[in-house]
Amino acid sequence: MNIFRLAGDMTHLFSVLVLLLKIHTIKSCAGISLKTQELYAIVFATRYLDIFTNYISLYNTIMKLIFLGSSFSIVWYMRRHKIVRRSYDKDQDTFRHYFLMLPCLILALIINEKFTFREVMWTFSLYLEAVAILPQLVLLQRTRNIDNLTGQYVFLLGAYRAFYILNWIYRYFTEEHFVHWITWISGLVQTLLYADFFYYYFQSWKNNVKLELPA
Amino acid sequence: KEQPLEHDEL
Repeated sequence: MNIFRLAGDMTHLFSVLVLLLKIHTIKSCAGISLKTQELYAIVFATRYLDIFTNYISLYNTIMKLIFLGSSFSIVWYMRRHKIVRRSYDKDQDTFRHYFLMLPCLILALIINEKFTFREVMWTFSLYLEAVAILPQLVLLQRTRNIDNLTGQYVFLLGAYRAFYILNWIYRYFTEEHFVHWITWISGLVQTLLYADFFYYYFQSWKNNVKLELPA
Repeated sequence: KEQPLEHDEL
């Protein structure tokens, strides 16, 4: 464990807490894409298959349980909770996210570290996570006024993977093992997808104006 | 450098 990875995990945890806070306290999911939340639930479900069979550390197991629990409960809130679901604008959240899953699965079957079920699932979860934010970014461009919590949520979600890239660089220079290039590339693509959001987020913060993404 | 034994990251 290094400071970059810890910062990444804490940023990721914080993004999830900000979202849960928004949904649980003000009982609203306005501006949040259910499709992205569903994709993230699938990302964690396919990545943490070995949560009970492959013990890494208490921290690792607890964080996996938090990410699994929070992502599925957010999906539950947005689908089932009688108040929260009313604030979900489904006619705006129209990204065909299932169409994202098939190319990721096919790519995982072709490009992976080891052709085993678990390894293919893990690779699938990496590719899927790289594109999981797309429905949310599309929704942000459609909903004009982005509220602060939603903007912070997306910002933190993007920032965590950027910290992971620093972690991979650090590990490359300090450990005899190396992190596989599949992880590097999908992490890089994921972070680059946030580039324009980061730009507008920084502009809105610098000029102290409401965050707006060009349509 | 050799391959990591397992996925130790989240």
